[in-house]
Amino acid sequence: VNAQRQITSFFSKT
Amino acid sequence: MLELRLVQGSLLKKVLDAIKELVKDANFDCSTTGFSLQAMDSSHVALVSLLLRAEGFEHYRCDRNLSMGMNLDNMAKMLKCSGNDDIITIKADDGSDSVTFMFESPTQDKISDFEMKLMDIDSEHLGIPEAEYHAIIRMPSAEFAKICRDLASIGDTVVISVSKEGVKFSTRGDIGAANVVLRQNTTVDKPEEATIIEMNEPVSLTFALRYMNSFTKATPLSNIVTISLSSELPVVVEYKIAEMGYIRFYLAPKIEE
Repeated sequence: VNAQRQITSFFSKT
Repeated sequence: MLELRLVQGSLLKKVLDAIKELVKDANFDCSTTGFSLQAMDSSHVALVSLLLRAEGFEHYRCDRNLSMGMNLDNMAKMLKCSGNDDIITIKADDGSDSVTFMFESPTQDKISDFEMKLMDIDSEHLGIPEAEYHAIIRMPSAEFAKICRDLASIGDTVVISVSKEGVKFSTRGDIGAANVVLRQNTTVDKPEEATIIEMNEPVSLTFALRYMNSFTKATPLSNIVTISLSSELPVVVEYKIAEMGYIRFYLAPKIEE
């Protein structure tokens, strides 16, 4: 099963 | 005070068409650098980053940094009222809760202004670090749009694999499976028809086709699309906006669990 990751798990808040 | 005059007003309409399916409300940020936007889709799976550089405007006045929250559907409604050859000027006063779009016909015989209410939008700004990509594909944007559209009729996800053979787009669904392989091709009549595959390391990633298809709404902005891939990073799908800047779409991969 492929799970969708979120952008926020790669880039952090500035 | 903000006043941005864009001679090729149709560019702004194309920009809106490119992002309004992905993002509903967004803050447009205005600074001495240019007119920009960063926003995520409601699921936080994709991110769009837009830059229209100040130098690309015929007149660019931005006295202080300004962030204007806009509903993109409403903005698109207003921009649709401009003629295709119109000059568009975006105006706002400091502290104002509205923005004005002024449309001028090329012969100056029709001038209209449309005022739109601004909104307060809480948005997180993400830092996007510079990255080394395992592979970068530069290809005709219309070809990329066709591949995404074709594969979406078969499956929900696309596996993009880059190897020394070329780049492979694969999908699988209830009715069957599909693979499209592109090889590097630089023997073309026009440079925008070339497919160039730069590979530092083989890479294979899985993405939701729904988002890819949404990104291809930017196709009218550029003949060329650049796709940058690295394992463990979101893919970057970039459309350059001639002499002005870019739209970059970032999409988080799907991973096996």
